[in-house]
Amino acid sequence: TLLLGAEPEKVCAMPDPALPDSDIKALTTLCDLADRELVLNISWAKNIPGFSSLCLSDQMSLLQSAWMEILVLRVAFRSLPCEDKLVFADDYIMDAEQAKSAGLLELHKAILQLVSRYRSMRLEKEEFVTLKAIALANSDSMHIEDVEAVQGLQDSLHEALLDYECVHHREDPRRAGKLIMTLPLLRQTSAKAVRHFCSIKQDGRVPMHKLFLELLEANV
Amino acid sequence: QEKHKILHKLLQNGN
Repeated sequence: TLLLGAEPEKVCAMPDPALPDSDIKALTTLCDLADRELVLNISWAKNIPGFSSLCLSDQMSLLQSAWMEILVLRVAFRSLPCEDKLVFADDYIMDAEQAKSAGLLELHKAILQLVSRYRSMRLEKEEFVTLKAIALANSDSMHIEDVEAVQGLQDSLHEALLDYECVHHREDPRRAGKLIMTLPLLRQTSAKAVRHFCSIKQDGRVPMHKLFLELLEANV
Repeated sequence: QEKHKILHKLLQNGN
């Protein structure tokens, strides 16, 4: 219940109507959207029960490792009702053709693979919010100071998922495990996204906001 | 951690 209540509000992409359509415009829109979502995701993390009790440096390490996984998982969940399209925002839905012109076809395909995995499982909102918190707590940062405290957070979120499945999916005792088993694909997809946006950053043609840049640099 | 000023600030400040 707390995780459902912590969910951030929706964000609109609002592509600049003054700019002509181009790959740069699409990427600028996405980077701006990501930056605004990141601010919300940091507030969200602070509302995960137990997260704010971690020391500040461990909170930073978890977010520095998992920020893109959180963004990708949110896009994947929003895209569940849309066949073959990614819902970056309600006003920014991208099909393969648009992804191709933005140079994002490979990433588009990778995220859609994740979407189809969750669609086939009929991922529910309660599972999505819990899985997202697990992805954050389980981000495998190499810089954790209080390993036991982070383990405690992982355990309590894992327990929440098991409790939910026990009540709502008695018919499939392996459902929690199946959900956890999607996390490697999420990590792989997120790593792909980070690599792609790092190369866009090096190109220097797309303006990026400071928080997005700061976190991209954390993953290099 | 020095380099991550914005993240640090956002975590320290209120929601």
